[in-house]
Amino acid sequence: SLSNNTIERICRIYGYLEYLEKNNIEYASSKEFAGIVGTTDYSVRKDISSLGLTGFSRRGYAVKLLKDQLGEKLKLSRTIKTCIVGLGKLGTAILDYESFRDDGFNMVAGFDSSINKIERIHTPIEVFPVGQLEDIVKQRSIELGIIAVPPVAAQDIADKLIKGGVKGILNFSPVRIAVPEEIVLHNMDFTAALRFVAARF
Amino acid sequence: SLSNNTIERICRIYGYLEYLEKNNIEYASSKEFAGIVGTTDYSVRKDISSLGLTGFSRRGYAVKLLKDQLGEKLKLSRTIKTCIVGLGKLGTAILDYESFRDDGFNMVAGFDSSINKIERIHTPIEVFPVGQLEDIVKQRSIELGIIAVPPVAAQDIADKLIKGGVKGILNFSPVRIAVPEEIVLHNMDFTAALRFVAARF
Ligand SMILES: NC(=O)c1ccc[n+]([C@@H]2O[C@H](COP(=O)([O-])OP(=O)(O)OC[C@H]3O[C@@H](n4cnc5c(N)ncnc54)[C@H](O)[C@@H]3O)[C@@H](O)[C@H]2O)c1
Ligand SMILES: NC(=O)c1ccc[n+]([C@@H]2O[C@H](COP(=O)([O-])OP(=O)(O)OC[C@H]3O[C@@H](n4cnc5c(N)ncnc54)[C@H](O)[C@@H]3O)[C@@H](O)[C@H]2O)c1
Repeated sequence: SLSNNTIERICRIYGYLEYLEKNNIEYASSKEFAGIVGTTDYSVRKDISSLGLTGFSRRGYAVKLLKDQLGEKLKLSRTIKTCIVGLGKLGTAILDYESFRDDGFNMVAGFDSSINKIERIHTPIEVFPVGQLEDIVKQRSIELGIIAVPPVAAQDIADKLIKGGVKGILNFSPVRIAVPEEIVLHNMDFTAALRFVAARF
Repeated sequence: SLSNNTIERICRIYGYLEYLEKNNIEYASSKEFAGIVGTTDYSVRKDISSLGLTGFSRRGYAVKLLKDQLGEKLKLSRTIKTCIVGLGKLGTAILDYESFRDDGFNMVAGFDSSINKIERIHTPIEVFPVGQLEDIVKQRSIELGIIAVPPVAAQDIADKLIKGGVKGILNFSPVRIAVPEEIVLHNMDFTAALRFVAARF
């Protein structure tokens, strides 16, 4: 099946196709996609054909068609039930971010260890004490957990999310988390991103 | 010179070496690095030797030595003056994030278009109305700008940061920004990261 690097590129191309569709652009070239994901023309065409897709004409790829095909192949067009653990500075920013819903990620619950925070927070999303994490994840069939707790609590929260039944985790805390083989884990590393910019000055 | 993909991998290996050093681990293998950045053993050794570094013994790479060498080659060990534009939900979370300073990124100023927000915000970092962005970036020789404004304002803010003299931009807004060739731009795309997790369920 597909390598992680191919899947990551396809997800970014999918986002770019969404942008083109919103701006009523009908065709796009593999050269444009290559610019977005930082690879070559050839490698983009290989990625797309590795999904068994063609649809390439002299004018380039038909934007709407390719987007729908990629969405189907990678199951990107369905809605994913998501929760966030840790309602501090970063967690509340993510909790209130309305674009996630448009992108297919339905934030169904938030959790925090501080009862005081749970009571004071103003959000339309239901929030719970972290003690109820496993039960709520199970009851609501939450598939994806976002971790925004301090580093010292991250592994424990990952274990609880997995026990509750999530399939994947997006981790914002700067520690390595150990998860079983079948759980999909991705780390959002702000510092690595800043370094990636500064190293190229 | 190095490809962007190689630089990105090295930045993540550098972060991992920092973690190992903090935990008093003296040696690490290229296999471990390959696991962290999602490539092969061979490709990691190629990345490291492409910087002209050796230091590989039977026990693996010496952690402290390799970290210092990578830090020097990619100039990761110097302090970079940084600012953030947009002090809303995400911007204030980033403004207050103390770890950036330990990682070498010194947040020297914050900016927002809302005077009300500038007056009410509690932070040890100096904040200014966005009208002063170009002057402050110039006066304080700010090298890296972080964009956390609504999508509609992102391009304008990028232009102002560049006029002020930044060398690079980390963009959190979900729009494509156009920058001149010599400016280093990196987009932090939360939605692409969520999709990268969900596509692998
Ligand atoms: N603020 C940023 O810009 C930023 C950037 C990158 C990474 N991070 C990382 O994201 C995480 C959150 O950062 P923050 O700035 O929002 O911190 P914060 O201290 O503002 O928020 C942490 C929240 O987690 C809660 N919490 C603590 N232990 C918990 C537990 N066991 N279970 C559930 N909730 C718990 C706290 O009550 C608090 O509300 C940290 O790991 C941080 O390193 C933050
Ligand atoms: N909140 C999240 O978790 C999240 C996640 C991913 C991406 N983003 C993106 O990050 C950006 C900020 O998101 P947010 O949730 O913090 O939004 P927000 O509305 O809470 O904050 C935006 C801030 O920018 C300021 N602003 C508006 N126009 C400006 C201008 N021209 N110059 C300077 N400041 C200006 C506003 O006064 C406000 O304080 C958006 O582009 C959003 O799409 C947010």
